[in-house]
Amino acid sequence: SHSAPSWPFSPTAADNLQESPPGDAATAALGPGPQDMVAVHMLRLYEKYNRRGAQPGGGNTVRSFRARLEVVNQKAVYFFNLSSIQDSEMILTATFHFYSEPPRWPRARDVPCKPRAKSTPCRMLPPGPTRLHVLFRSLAQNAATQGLLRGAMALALPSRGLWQAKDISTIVKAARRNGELLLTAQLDSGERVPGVPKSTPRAPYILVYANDLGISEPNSVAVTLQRYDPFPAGDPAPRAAGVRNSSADPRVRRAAQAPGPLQDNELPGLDERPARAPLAPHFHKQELWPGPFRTLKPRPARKERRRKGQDSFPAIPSQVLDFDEKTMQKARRR
Amino acid sequence: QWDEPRVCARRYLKVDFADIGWNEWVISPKSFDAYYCAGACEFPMPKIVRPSNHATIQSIVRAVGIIPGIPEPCCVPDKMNSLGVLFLDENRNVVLKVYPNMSVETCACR
Repeated sequence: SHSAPSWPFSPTAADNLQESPPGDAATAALGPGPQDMVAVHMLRLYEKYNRRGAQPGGGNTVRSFRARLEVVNQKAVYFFNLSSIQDSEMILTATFHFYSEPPRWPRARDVPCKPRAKSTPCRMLPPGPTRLHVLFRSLAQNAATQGLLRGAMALALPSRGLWQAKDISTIVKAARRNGELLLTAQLDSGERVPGVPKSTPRAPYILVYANDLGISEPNSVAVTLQRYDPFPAGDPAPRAAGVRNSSADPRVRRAAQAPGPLQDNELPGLDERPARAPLAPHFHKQELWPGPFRTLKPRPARKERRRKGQDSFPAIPSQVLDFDEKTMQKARRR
Repeated sequence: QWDEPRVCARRYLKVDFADIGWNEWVISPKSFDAYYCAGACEFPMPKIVRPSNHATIQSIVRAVGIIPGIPEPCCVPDKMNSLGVLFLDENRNVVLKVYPNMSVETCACR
């Protein structure tokens, strides 16, 4: 495919962004179905950042805005809803990208003239439009007016289909300053728009390069990425936010309990006392250990033990570790 | 994992956005190596855990036991890296944001 646009982009130059089929990375990332140019463009910026670590456009945020096409007074008008720009985002630059269709007829100068006979000179075809006029207006979200004229541009129409970009930073900054986050672009090439133009993957789009001053806050990722529960309310199996359906969930749950009965190292024959139970006041050290060695009592059978002091033994049958006599003596002495 | 060092160190952790339910709006990456910090900051702390001066003092106070209840310093991320994330905003427009401190480069006792 054609070379990727060289970004960060000097927005003043007309960027001859050739339309090219998105790479397999774009298709994989953006899913099947027709990729519009804005999605491919954003993916290129993402890949560029990952390759070189260069901040896109000098900031830490790039927002794209797709156009919504409407016909107003028989003119094609594109609406851009800029309301998703966050208050903490300081706009650095904004660019308007549009695709100029190849002219429907070759222009006079493009056709080599071969007069068929002396008497019939070349019939010069009427020149097609050579310029495209774009009027930008901004209006508040629910305003009923056509909006305030923010800027006008006359763009040269190339002789073949081409993506072009223009810097509209001042227009977007002024509109945002006034809180008018609905921007319209009326493209007028002087031709009558036959019927209602339909929206195509080649619809114009806007890129806004910004520096999010809040992105270094401790939990900035939650502000933009941690959202409502993606499953709509009333979902038959309401699940915790973000937890996938357990049946479809390929993740393996790992058991938490320890394998087999717990091993402990209690000394056989001694009357176990819960480690933390406070000793009764009349107990003294020597009473605990009357002689240097205590006679080993045969351990009561597990059942009796359990019956005798139900609460003092852990409910879980514990495995007694066998120690040799020498170890036992050492332990007692200690 | 059991034969990992006891001392404070970086441990491997791969985060899959599908596991935390963000895959509906995160286009790329699908997952990334985030890592995490875990391990002991016991006295005496080896140089490798790059203790701050305060952590050194705290671990001595704890070891000497002058004041009961002083915990040992914590094993936390020291150097971290950014991550570029491509996602859809609420109007389903594509956004690229470069978030700082998304993955751990080194750990230290603090």
